Amino acid sequence: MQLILAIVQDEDAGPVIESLTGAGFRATRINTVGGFLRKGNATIIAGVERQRLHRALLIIRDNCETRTEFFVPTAPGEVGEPYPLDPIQVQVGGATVFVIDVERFERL
Amino acid sequence: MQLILAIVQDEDAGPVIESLTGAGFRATRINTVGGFLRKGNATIIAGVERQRLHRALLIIRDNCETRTEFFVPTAPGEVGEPYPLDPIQVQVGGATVFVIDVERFERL
Amino acid sequence: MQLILAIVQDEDAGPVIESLTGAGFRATRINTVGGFLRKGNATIIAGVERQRLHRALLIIRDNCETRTEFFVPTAPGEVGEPYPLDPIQVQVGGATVFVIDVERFERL
Ligand SMILES: Nc1ncnc2c1ncn2[C@@H]1O[C@@H]2COP(=O)(O)O[C@H]3[C@@H](O)[C@H](n4cnc5c(N)ncnc54)O[C@@H]3COP(=O)(O)O[C@H]2[C@H]1O
Ligand SMILES: Nc1ncnc2c1ncn2[C@@H]1O[C@@H]2COP(=O)(O)O[C@H]3[C@@H](O)[C@H](n4cnc5c(N)ncnc54)O[C@@H]3COP(=O)(O)O[C@H]2[C@H]1O
Ligand SMILES: Nc1ncnc2c1ncn2[C@@H]1O[C@@H]2COP(=O)(O)O[C@H]3[C@@H](O)[C@H](n4cnc5c(N)ncnc54)O[C@@H]3COP(=O)(O)O[C@H]2[C@H]1O
Repeated sequence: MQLILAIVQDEDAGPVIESLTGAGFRATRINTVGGFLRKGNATIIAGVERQRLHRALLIIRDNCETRTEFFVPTAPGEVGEPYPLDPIQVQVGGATVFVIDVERFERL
Repeated sequence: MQLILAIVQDEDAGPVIESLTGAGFRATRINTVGGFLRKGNATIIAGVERQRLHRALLIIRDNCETRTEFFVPTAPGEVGEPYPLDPIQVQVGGATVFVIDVERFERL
Repeated sequence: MQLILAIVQDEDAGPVIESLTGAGFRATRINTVGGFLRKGNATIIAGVERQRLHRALLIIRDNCETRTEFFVPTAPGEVGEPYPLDPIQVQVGGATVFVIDVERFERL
């Protein structure tokens, strides 16, 4: 048994989960926040059997898109609030996926 | 040190956590959403020492109940909205538990 | 690749994340709830390369503070509501950190 933790963009979470459950996988959604852009995203946890891992990863990949977001860096102001600088483009990937080995799996 | 990730039904989360902390365990609650029924549930994370793992799993099992939920599948409509079909019964288990080995545990 | 799961106090989460991303680390924030005090806290997930783990842990440690919180135990009432007893002091640590080995890391 392996545990997939897939961090995906908010707009891709629904389609990923729908495709995973449609293929017989089980999944749980956590609403999370990206550390850099501070935008809401989603972390999907799915425990999958080793022989089905590859299929699950393909489903995740096929339902996620890479998008461009803008990050507005700020400079400290001499008086009052920090002021915004020119926004920079940031590439936000389809999915960032961690696969973790599960020592024990129980349905209690 | 092992990390328990236990996905439980929302109504069982409080009792599970109360019993775990009452027995001296530490736990953290994540409010999550089931991928299939899309109902709010809870994922409890509890780092436990190997020799206390069995006790923690018993506590989780004893505070969770299996329940029946209804899932309304839909069929595509010929005009307009997809229409609901007869609801089907779905068995939602007590707890789905993953036990993960922790390589390093720190209290900083 | 290793996965850090760091449970920190709500007020330290922002500074921890800002310092991690400022040092080039990637991080995702989960809003969680402490099992004992039932106060909102945060669980930060950060996948880091093995050789950068030590640096990441130092950043987490340096941005977290230990604080004192109060826990009000209750006694069962003879009539009506349980009644509160004298509050007890509880030490809430800087950070509780689990480091987990990642079997496979993918950017899809
Ligand atoms: N310290 C930094 N310096 C410069 N640029 C940075 C940066 N941290 C992130 N970025 C850039 O900003 C995008 C959004 O990051 P964010 O942290 O909001 O949202 C991230 C984060 O929530 C999560 N994530 C990615 N890698 C992670 C990791 N190793 N550990 C934990 N979470 C990760 O996946 C989301 C998308 O990440 P992705 O890499 O595709 O896209 C990232 C990356 O292109
Ligand atoms: N391997 C795994 N990885 C990640 N999370 C897991 C998991 N196994 C279970 N869960 C989590 O535990 C909840 C209860 O699952 P259970 O299997 O008892 O009860 C399930 C099961 O009886 C059924 N079900 C779930 N996925 C299905 C699917 N793909 N096809 C048919 N039935 C499904 O619907 C019930 C509710 O599912 P829901 O997804 O709303 O909620 C799930 C999900 O949040
Ligand atoms: N092994 C573990 N697994 C999962 N999550 C963990 C964990 N160890 C710590 N945490 C998380 O970190 C928070 C701070 O824990 P700490 O041990 O510093 O500070 C704790 C500790 O001093 C005390 N405490 C927690 N559980 C206790 C228990 N069962 N009996 C007595 N004191 C407890 O109350 C403070 C706040 O606890 P709270 O549960 O609200 O919040 C906890 C919990 O969310």
